[in-house]
Amino acid sequence: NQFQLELQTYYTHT
Amino acid sequence: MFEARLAQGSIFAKVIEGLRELVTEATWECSGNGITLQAMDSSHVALVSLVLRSDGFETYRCDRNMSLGISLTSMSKVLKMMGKDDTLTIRVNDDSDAIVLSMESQNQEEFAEYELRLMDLDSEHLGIPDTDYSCVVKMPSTKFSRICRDMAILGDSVTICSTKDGVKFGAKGDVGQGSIRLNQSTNVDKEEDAVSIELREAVALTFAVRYLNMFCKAAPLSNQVNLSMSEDTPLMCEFKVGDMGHIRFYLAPKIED
Repeated sequence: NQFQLELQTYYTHT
Repeated sequence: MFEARLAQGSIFAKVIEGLRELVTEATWECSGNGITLQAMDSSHVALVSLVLRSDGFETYRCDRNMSLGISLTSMSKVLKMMGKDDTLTIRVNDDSDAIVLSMESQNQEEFAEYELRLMDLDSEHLGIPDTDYSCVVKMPSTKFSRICRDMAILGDSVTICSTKDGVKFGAKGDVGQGSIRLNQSTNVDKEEDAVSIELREAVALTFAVRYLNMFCKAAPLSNQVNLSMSEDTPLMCEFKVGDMGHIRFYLAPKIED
């Protein structure tokens, strides 16, 4: 099974 | 007032077609430098960033910075009414709550004008750092589209493995499994047909193929696509918009449960 991570895990809100 | 004119209006239509499946509405940021847009899909795993520089337009005027909330679904429908060789002018008058799209036929015998109401949208903005990717694959965008379409038949995910010699796309699912391997081109007549790989480190990353297929809606904009990858980092899938800008899609990789 593979989880799709959200982009917020990598990039920060500005 | 904001006004931008493109002799080849079809380029703008292709940009909208490239975006509208991933994001149905988005805020366009207009400034003296050009038009930019950043938007995430509703599940927050993919992001699109568009840049159209002002010098790529025939004429461009932006008296003050503007944020324009636009339904891409509606804009796409309006742009379908445009002739293939029409000139397109986009205009927002001061204190107006609408964007005006004017289309002029090449022989200047037909002139159409449509207004779309602007929307109030909450926009989130993510800071995307400049990344030194481990690997950049450049390949024909039609080939990338075909591979993503084919992989979707086999499974939900596609694994992209890149080494210095080539790149392999693989998928597996209930019906079976398959892979396509492309070797780096050694000798091509046309640069647009080439597969080239810049590699510092080999990568193997898995992505949801459904999103890759949505990104491929932007393939008609450009003969080549750039896939930039590093382990544990979102993929950057880039299509150039002539020499006036680009559409970059970012997609978070999948991880083993």
